[in-house]
Amino acid sequence: MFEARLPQGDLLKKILEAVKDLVTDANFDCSSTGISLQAMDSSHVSLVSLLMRADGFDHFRCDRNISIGLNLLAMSKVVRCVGNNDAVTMKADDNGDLVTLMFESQDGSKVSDWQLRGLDIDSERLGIPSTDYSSVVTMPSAEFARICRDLSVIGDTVVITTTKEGVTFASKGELGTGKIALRQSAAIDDDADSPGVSIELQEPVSQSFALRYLSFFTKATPLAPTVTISMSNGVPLVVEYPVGDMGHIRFYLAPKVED
Amino acid sequence: KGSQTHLDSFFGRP
Repeated sequence: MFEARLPQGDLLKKILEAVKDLVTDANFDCSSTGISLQAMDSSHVSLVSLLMRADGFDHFRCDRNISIGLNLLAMSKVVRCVGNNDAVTMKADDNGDLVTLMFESQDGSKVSDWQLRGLDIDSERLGIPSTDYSSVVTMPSAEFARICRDLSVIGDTVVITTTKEGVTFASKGELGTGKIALRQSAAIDDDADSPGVSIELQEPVSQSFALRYLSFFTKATPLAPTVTISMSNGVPLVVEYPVGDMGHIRFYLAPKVED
Repeated sequence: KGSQTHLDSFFGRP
């Protein structure tokens, strides 16, 4: 059997909000080390990769590896009922046909039980090569979300350029052009809620990406105050948000190239 | 504007 209890149920809620618009159905692959999920969007342009380590749960039991296939939209509707301080327990039988989600309020005064039908999803896992990225930008997640939203007014593609001085996001369209530059900056009083902008630069990068997908990724903003954007010329970028201190959610996006 | 590439061409099947 599989059973896992997550004291911070709102993490699961935020995860579902972050992926439900990008991926319809996905397998939660459960093993003794934790839960992982890997899924591409239907057009094979982006990929989401989630990791929740077993040690982040206050109870975790997985007798044998199982894949629990779920419709993420249906799951997100159920998980939206999780109260912010609720604990969530996920359970499944050994074949993953039926999945139970149980939400418990902090004082134990309310318990709700939900059952979802498991789906048989045929998905291949892609081998993601480990890459030493040329530029790694860490910045406030809310700022990244805002930049994606603001530049979408002008165009559908953003050129992200990193230099020693900072990072720029530029877009152009029929209406005109827009460019937002961020300089490296220190965090304000080491306040985790006001992170600065930092760039680890092996080599400058300039690469084009579809704003539509980046905007989907920013649905993960409530998960964490910071986001890390890793890039090398000519390969997919990675946008990573930590999931508490138990793992991460990574979004990969294939670049746009000159015709 | 450029053309969109796909992940299949970067990430191999294991």
